[in-house]
Amino acid sequence: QRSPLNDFQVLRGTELQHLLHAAGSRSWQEDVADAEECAGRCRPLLDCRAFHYNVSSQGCQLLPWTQYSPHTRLQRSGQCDLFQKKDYVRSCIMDNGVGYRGTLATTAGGLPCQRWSHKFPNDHRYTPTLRNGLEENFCRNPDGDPRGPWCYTTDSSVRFQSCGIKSCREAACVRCNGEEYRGAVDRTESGRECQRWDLQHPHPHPFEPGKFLDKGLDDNYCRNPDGSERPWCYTTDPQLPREFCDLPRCGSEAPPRPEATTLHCFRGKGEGYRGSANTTAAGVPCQRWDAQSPHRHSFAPAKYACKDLRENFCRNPDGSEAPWCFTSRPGMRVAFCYQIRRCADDVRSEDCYHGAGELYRGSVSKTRKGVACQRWAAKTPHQPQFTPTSVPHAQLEENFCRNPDGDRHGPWCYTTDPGTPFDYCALRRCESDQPPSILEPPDQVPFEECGKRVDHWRPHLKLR
Amino acid sequence: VVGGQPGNSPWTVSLRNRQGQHFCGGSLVKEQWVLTARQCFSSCHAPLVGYEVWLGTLFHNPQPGEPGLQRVPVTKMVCGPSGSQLVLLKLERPAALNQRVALICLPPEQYVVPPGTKCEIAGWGETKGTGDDTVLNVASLRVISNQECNVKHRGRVQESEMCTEGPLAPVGACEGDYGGPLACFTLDCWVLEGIIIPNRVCARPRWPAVFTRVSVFVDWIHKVLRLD
Repeated sequence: QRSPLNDFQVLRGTELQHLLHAAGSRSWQEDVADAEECAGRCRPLLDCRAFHYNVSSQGCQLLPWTQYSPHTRLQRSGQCDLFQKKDYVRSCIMDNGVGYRGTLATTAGGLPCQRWSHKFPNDHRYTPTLRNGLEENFCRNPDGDPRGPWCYTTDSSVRFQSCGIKSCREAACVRCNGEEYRGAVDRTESGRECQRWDLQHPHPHPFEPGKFLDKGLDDNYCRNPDGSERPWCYTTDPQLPREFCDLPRCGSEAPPRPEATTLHCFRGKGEGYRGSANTTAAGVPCQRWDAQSPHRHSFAPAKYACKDLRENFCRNPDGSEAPWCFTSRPGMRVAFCYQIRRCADDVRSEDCYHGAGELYRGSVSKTRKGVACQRWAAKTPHQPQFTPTSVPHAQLEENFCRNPDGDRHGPWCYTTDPGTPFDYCALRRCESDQPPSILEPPDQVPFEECGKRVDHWRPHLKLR
Repeated sequence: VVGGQPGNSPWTVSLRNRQGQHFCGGSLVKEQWVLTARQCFSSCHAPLVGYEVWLGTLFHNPQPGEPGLQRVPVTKMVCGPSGSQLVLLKLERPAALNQRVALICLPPEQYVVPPGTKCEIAGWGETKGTGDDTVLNVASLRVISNQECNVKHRGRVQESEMCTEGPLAPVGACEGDYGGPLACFTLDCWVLEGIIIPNRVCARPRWPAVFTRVSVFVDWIHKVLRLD
């Protein structure tokens, strides 16, 4: 149950403009139900190489060109997605490449290709048509040569030569368990075609590309979004939901960069944690990774060689939120090891301040995350409430860290990151400076109306 | 929550990841803002697409369409001052307040909860078999001074943290509760005095539990809301 969209690569929120054709020169077809129907219309047409799909009007516009055609350019678009036929935009070949319609025009030996419409310097019997795609002087495979696309050359002493275009399988290799694999193989190891990630048929699934932006769930290419042992895909075979793909492993596995691994704390999701914590946050001992009891699992150390699944140490082999393990308690299959401390991810502080830093007059001008500070006198990206004129005593110079509002947590600045109005600076409290203790007798507590709740428990709530 | 009882805590929210799984608690401090623990997120700039806050339900796995359930996407995360172990989450839209969803008060700046104050924690986290895993559990704990707490914790508890006593029976927060509230009843109001953060073990009998002291960071909370 393959979808016609399987022949297309999508660029979300993108419009293809042709500089020599007015935007409206190609008509829109509004009577389509969805992008799949558009693909169904475009796919059999030899002069349809791509189409726009308008996500709000649900109309589609068939196009005879792609982003690699002359006089075209890609443009961000709020309404359109651009679907292009894979054969025209992929830079690798499937099988022997008879379907290749890319624009490579030099041979593996570096010789320029002769235009197919020319009979000189090398005479031949091919005549370019829409069907055989013998366009310009692009590498093509009109005779099904097992070595893939080739061309006649402009060198009369070399009649023709292969272009050496890699197969999609060889063009990208798998490192570790393939979480980062972004190749263009769309077949499984048994040769079944993959289902698109942005479709829910024939197999519904949770991996919506828009929700997993970091997993590269493009079109129907093999990917590994869930920490499986290697890239896989859902298949177009209704009888087989998902299957691994047969992809080459990269050469020698370079060990993880030393700075990416941590022993006593974890950074980010803890994928680089290599410490020896071996209990869960609840104190339950972890199960050994090379054991299958009390919990059977598929994380065999040998299949995750680069994840260091030694003994029963907390690890994160599948991109979860934090290091975790299977537990030794039968009733609790897995648990996180949140008791492992997070590594501080602040940049190194470059200066120090006294008290709350109200008198700090240094020139540090970046936040603790390393983001450059906004100038106090600037109005973008953030409209400041504190300006050099509104609080002259604070000496708000340039974009230096200051503390114009007496913030107890130290000097801060507005940031140049549009998403972060303000942040504290790459500064630390001077060693000799101890903050006043707050553990004094509590003072009075003025409250608003919050903090109220219905306190009596209604047993019927247990009944759905 | 270990050693708790099914209960009601309308300011306690459930943080849900992209697969819709509960992974941490949080406290509704403004209609559009939830305070939770830094530990729950991989970084201050983690992509938030697909993360949601669920409010208005007592059930760990509420059915779609359950009356009162509110599912609000998280659009922004602001990390607290260094050492606070806190994160503020901004919601895509304000939560609708009703009998099942309420705000919790913030304490005055630098307020120190008197030892002996009755407080409670709430969450959908690990119960270690002591409670009902399918609903929100609430447990009562009593505040002790940092001085007393540091006896057992050998001076490691900071002033920006606070402690509750370790009862004889195992009672306390555990995995899945992090980010949730330590709410204390003061002057006829529930006040968010502490945030549940990971301790070395859960609910260890006779062992004081450590929380982030919210009153130390109330000024930061107000500033984030004001400058947003």
